[in-house]
Amino acid sequence: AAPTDLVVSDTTAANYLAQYGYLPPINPEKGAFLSGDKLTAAIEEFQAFAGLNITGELNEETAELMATPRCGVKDKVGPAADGRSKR
Amino acid sequence: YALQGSRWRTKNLTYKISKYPTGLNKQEVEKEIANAFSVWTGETDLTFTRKTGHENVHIDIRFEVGEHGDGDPFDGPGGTLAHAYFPVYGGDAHFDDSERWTIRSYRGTNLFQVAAHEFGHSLGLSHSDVKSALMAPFYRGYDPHFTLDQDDVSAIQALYGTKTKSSVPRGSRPPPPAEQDPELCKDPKIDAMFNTKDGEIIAFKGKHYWKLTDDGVASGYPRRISSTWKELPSNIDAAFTYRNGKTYFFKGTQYWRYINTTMDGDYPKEISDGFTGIPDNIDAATVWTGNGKIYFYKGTKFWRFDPASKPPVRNSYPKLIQNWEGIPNHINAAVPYKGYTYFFQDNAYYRFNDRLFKVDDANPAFPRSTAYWWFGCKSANKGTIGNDR
Repeated sequence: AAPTDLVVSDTTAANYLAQYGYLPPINPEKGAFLSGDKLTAAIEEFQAFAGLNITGELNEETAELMATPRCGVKDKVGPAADGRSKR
Repeated sequence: YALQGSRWRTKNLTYKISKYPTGLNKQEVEKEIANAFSVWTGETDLTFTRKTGHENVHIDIRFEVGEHGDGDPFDGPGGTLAHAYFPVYGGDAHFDDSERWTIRSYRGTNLFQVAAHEFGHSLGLSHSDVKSALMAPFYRGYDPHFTLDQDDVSAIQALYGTKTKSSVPRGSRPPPPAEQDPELCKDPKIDAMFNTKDGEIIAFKGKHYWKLTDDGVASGYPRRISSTWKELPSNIDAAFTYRNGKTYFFKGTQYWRYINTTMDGDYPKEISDGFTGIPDNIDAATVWTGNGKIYFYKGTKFWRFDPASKPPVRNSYPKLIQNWEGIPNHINAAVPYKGYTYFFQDNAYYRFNDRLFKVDDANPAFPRSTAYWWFGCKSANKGTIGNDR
């Protein structure tokens, strides 16, 4: 079980979200700046996908789910990433 | 569900376990892996044959730790449990051998469930946002009563078709090309649209119905509604298939329930009895992709129906359709399709973005022509339909 009182930093969350396709890959060498808006939008997308309340905040339930064991394949992948249907 | 975009051209696939986990008996692993593949053969004509030795196979299976040569290293216990490659990328499946893989135990990580999930990727499925689906990304613990969710069934059958009773001839035929139908191209306004239990999409108009493909209308249509759904009348108001696999049709004050094309009991019944709180003569109904609840639409209003709640329709309903930003009043039909909910009115349709809770931004913008985008009418308008709404 995921630990209680989980605290997830923005950096950890950003890395998680990038790993699973909600953010573009983060290049540690370039130290690209990630705006708060983009992180919030990515968190919202993750929360929507996972069926959580969509708050845009790294709340406890979001942090808990990010700590849950999971598959390593991205959630948003291929042509389905921005819309599954051309219709 | 979501389809990655690639699939195997053959339904007869081979696999090999090139590297076994360190903590389990080999024979037990082979049995669990075979069981995991069987999850997918149960709903399709896919077959999986285990190979040994140095033969090339479709799906190579390995248990590895850390960096293992594909640039996607494992991370020790917890976190990432496994990953797999879609058919276009080879289909192989890798499992993190630092996990404590177990069989039929609440301890550790259940090998069968994770393997079945990964093989879904090997076959071309992406992650699902249905929490109860096998293809949801999170491991929720050992489930001794595991079964595939309807979402998973729909997904795999969208790629490989349904399971046939008789043996399939060698070599699969390509799907018939999408066609366009003169009646629908001339007047694309429909009565209702719904998904069948098997994941097919059906449009009802007057006495007839059409099966739709990804690009237009399937060949051999239209057919008479009554020839397929015995005792179902024409000019249906609305229809949907719920997650119990049953399809509900509505007309006037009445509704009918079918399992596939067989009436499921003594129908018609009154909407007021079976769907208390929902009005008669509705415009459209659908199971909304946003939350899996049933929504009914009539005129300027909508109702939310939750069979699990008492009452199933809360006092706060009806509410105004204008809450669905961008969706017009007096719609004709609504249907979930590939993760979105689509709303149809007259000759046009709208795609709804569940996350933003408004009509999706796209190019061309919505509303778009139903005739062009849904019925394959090549001479119809490809762009955004007028501004009269």
